[in-house]
Formats: sequence, structure tokens, C-alpha cells
Amino acid sequence: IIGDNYRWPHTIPYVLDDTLEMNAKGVILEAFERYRLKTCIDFKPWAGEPNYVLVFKGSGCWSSVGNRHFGKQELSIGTNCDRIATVQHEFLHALGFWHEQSRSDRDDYVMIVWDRIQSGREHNFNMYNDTVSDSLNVPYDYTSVMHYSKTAFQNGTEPTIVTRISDFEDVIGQRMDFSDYDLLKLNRLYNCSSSLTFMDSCNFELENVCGMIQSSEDDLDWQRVSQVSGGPENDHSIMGQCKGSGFFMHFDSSSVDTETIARLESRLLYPKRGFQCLEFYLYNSRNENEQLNIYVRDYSADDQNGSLNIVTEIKEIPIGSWQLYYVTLQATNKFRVVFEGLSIAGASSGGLSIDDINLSETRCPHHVWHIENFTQFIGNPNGSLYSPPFYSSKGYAFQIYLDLKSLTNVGIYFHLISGANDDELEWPCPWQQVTMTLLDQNPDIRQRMSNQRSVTTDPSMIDDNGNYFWDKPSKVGQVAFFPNGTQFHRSGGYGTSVFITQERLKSRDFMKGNDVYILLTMEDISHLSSTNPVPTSSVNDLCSEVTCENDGICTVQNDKAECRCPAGKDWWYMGERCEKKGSVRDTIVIAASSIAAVFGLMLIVTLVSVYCVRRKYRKKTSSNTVKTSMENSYAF
Amino acid sequence: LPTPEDFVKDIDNGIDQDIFDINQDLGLDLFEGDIRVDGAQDRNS
Repeated sequence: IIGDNYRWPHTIPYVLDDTLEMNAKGVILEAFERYRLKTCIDFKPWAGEPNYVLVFKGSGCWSSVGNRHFGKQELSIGTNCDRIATVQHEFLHALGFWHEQSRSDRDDYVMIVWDRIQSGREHNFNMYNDTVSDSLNVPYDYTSVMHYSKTAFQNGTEPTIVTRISDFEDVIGQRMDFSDYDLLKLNRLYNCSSSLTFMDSCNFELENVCGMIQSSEDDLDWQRVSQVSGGPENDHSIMGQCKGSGFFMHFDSSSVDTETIARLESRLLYPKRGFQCLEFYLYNSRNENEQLNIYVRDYSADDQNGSLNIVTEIKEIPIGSWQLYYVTLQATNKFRVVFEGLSIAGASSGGLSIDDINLSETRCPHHVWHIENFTQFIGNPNGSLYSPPFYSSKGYAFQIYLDLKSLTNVGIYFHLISGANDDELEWPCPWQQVTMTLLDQNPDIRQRMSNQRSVTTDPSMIDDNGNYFWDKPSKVGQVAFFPNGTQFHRSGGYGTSVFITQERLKSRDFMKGNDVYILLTMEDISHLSSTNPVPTSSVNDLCSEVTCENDGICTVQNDKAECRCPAGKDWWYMGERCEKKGSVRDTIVIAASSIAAVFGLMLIVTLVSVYCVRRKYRKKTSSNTVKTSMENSYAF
Repeated sequence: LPTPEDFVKDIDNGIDQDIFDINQDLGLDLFEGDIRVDGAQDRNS
């Protein structure tokens, strides 16, 4: 939408209303992380700024377009809207974006079939001319998260939007993530030149290897190559699809007859948040004794050379295929990431290779489910895949079920399973949010459109038999067996049968080298049950005794409940309970009254003074007249 | 062993509802499906 007054500041104040579902709250925070990674837009809890976004559970999913300067601007994430791309979509509206197919040049790219649109719903296919809406010199985007799907507002089964390039007919309407052009437009509109959490991405295509350096404290160097005779035969970024490109870094330990190390160090990096996620692909072509150590070279104020701190040792690296690894770092000072290949003497040839490194100040997924030879399962009647068992940080054991049997859609479900800690855990399992992500394996983290869904365990949820759905699996689950024959209990699954269409699954880089990765995170979100600020039981108790008027919000500061009062550009509420209203107009009236009063007072003082002086002189003059008269009478 | 079909709960009931479908099912007739216009939630109102 054209107009600077519709823009928000780069950091948008927000309030997550208590009406929101727990799962929605977690999803909204995840959506904010995508903004932080890919744009310069940040979000902060509202602290009394004139304008802010109130995210609440209204009826449906909706938003206003742009900053309307309402003070409190509502954005609804209602039932079934708790999907990350839906939240991204609604916040793009709030940031000033219309739908993609409403732009002025849309008829060049799509045909709107008016007689297939429900009667009275034609207004949904508005088009704005270029005095109202600006596409910022970005081409029409079929892949935009802001585009309608082909079935939008249809009165039958035929599509209401037909793309002029037929290949895009099933592309429009994706609700996975920002497209490249969504990001280009947003970053142009808000003059973004960097993001808050992205640090580096390297696929080694350029000869400068992203500024990485060979250490002088080792025995050998890593080499930039496009293939190795003992493997890998090609890189991971483009899987060797382009002759003359597709490079990776290789540590050749085939000639080594003693323990040998080779260190590759990243350029200097400057953290902002204090936690980082390092992601890379690793290939082992030698033997199981090969090892990769990850260090951080930390440059504290009094250590100019940097001290080398070990983060993790990666051992037992599978041989003969690219493997995805995540490593959590906690750098707070200037630092470098150090990849140390460690080779033990041995007769076999080969070595270690790394490719597609991404470093960002985000949280790493807790678990990675790597599915090899994936295509054989798609649409197969036997396409029911169960992940290995995983444990959450709280100790809950769980498993993921991927349903590939359908010919159109892929389903994904989360199951609690019996585990070693069950007797020490709380049941029914309360407020654990599980995020399941089908990874788009684009080499650059900023260009990925990963497909993600989250579900949350509600301890009060009842199943069809009247049992608590999230109760202990040994109580409510069914007997199942691991491939090694071990018996366990598996509770009912909770998820979706329409996680992604098979057509989309086959697009982008979801499948790469016939490998698929499902990233899993299970975290406790019970702290989100009440907001503003992050609650504790005492926060709830203190605020329960305080009622803030006029949409003020109760917060706890220094163990004392206080009301944060709303304010606008020229008005504000004040008082202990936001009960009094102030405005610029009031101030002007007070100032003008004060000036008038002072002026009046000064006038009175002046008049009195003049009066007194005149009276004094008049008296003096009259007494002089008498004297003169006497003198004159005497003289004449 | 595979889990029986009825041992999973599908939160989408087998339908991939887009934003506009969700709003329509609720009887909303928002501007362009999901846009609130100047404080008026309903386009007609």
C-alpha cells in the first residue's frame, strides 16, 4: 500500500492476548523468528508505544493492511489459523501488503474466471492501480505466501484463478514460508540491509570460500574441490547438476599414517543474541574412525589471539552419503567457527567433506529424522513410516508417524510413547509443543520454504473412550514393537492428514539425493499460558487483584502489579488504573489558560502601578501648584 | 506394527483449509477474504 504513514517502525510492539490458544502463541513466536531471520523486521513486547499489534483469538484469521495508527491494532489468529505461514501472511498484511493477485498487472499473469466465483464474493478479486499499490519493481509472484490458491471463493469445483503459465496452477496459494519475492518486496519497502539473526551461509561456490581461512596450527589444509575419487562424487548444494560448478571442502586423509588434523576457520563473526545454530552437511568417505570436531575461537576483550573452545566431537559418521548436522553454539564475544578434521592412521583412502554451511542466531532443532531412499514410500500402500524414538528435554519419549499412503497428500502425526522417565513425569502431559518441519534443503537458509506444523499437548483433552488423550502411554497407548523386537506403548497420534501435497513435496529441495529430513522440536510452552510479561504464578496472582481500565494491561514490575496504559499520537491514559485520559489538546488549553492568566495578572499589576504612579504625580503636581501660586502672589 | 487409522486424530479433518475457507466457514465476509477495513470487521457493516 502506497504511503509512508502506513509503515511500522522496524521493531513492532505486540501483545499476545490471553484469548489465544496455547499452540497459536507458540506458532506466532515461531513466525516472528522467521521475520527476524529473513528480514529486518523485529518484534518486541509492547511497553507503552503509541501503536502496537494486539494478536488475539477472534473469529477467523484477519488483519488490517498497514499501520492504521489505531493505537491498538488488532490481528486475529482464530481457530485453525495457528499455522506459521498463516501468521506470516496476516503480519504481511499488517506491514502493508495486499494480496499478490490484486496488483495492477495481475491480468498479464492470471485470469480471473468471474462466472466461477460465488455470487456476491466478486469483491475478493479487486485490483489496485499503481497509485494505490506499488509492486516495487518486483515481478509477479506465483510463489508468494500472499497469493490466493486456485480454489479461492469458487462456486463449484473449477478454479477461479487460472495462471497463464499452466505450470504455476498448483503453485499459487502456498502456505509454507515467504517466497524470495515476498522477501525482496518487504526488504525494499522497509529499506532492510541486514537481518537480526542471520550470520552466514556458505556453499563454497566462490573461490574465496566465504572468507574462511586455513589454520596455521594444523598438519594439512582443506581443499576446495568439486569431486573426490573415493567420494563424494559431487557436492551437496547442486548435487553436481552443473558442470564446472558445485564445490565443497575436502580433508584428504588417505595418505595419513599418523594422527593428523586439518582446521578450517570461518571469518570473524559478531554475535548479537548469544546463541547460535550451526548447520552443515558432512560426508565421510574413509572409515568410521574419521572424526570432525567443532570449536569456537573466542575473542574476549583481553585475548587478541582467541582461545579455542571445543563445542562437540562428531564421531561414527556414516560412510558414503551426505549427512545433515546441527550444532548449538553459545558465543557472546567476537568469534570464529572452527571445523577440525581428525584422522587416525589407517590404510583406507578418502576423508571428510563439508558443504552448505549455515550459521544463524536461532535455536537448533532438537532432533533430526533422516529418511533415505524416500521416493519408494510415496503413494505406496506400505508407506507408513515411524521415526526412531526421541526424548524431549523434559524427558517425554515420542515418535513421529509419516503417512505416505495417499496419492495426493502426506500426513504427519505426533505420538507419545512409553519411555524411561515416565514414572517421574507429569501426566497427562501438559503443554508440550511439538514442531515438525519438512526441511527445504536449499543451501541458503534464507531461501528455504520449509513446511512446518506444530501441535501442543493439552492436558485436559479427552479421547473417544473418555481417557485423557495425553495420559501415560503405558495406560492409554497400544502395544507396539521397535524393529529390534523391543515392546513399547504408543499413544494416539495427533497431527494432520494434509501436511503437504505430494506435488509440493516433490518440488523445491524437500527431496535431495532421494533424502528427506524431518526436523523435530518438543518444548515446554506452559510459560505462555499468560502473557505480558512472561508469567509466573505470582504474576497471575498479583494481576488478578488489579483491573486496568481503558484497555490498559496489567504487568508486574519489581513484584508490584502495574497498569500499562494505552497511548496514541496525541492522547494517553494515566493514573494507577489508566482511569484518567490526557491529550495534547488538554495541554494546549492548560498552557493557553496559564498564559492568559499570567497576562491578565501582569495587566492588572501594570494598570495598578500606572494608576498609583499617576495618582502620586497628580498629588505632587497639585501641591506644587499651590506653592507656585503663593510664590506668584508674593512676587506680583 | 502400523498404527490403525482410527488411532490418530486429524486436526484438519482431511481438508486443507486455506485462510479464506476458514473465514467463509465462520460466515465472515471480510474484505478480500481476510482484511479488516478501518476498524469495520465486516465489509457490509
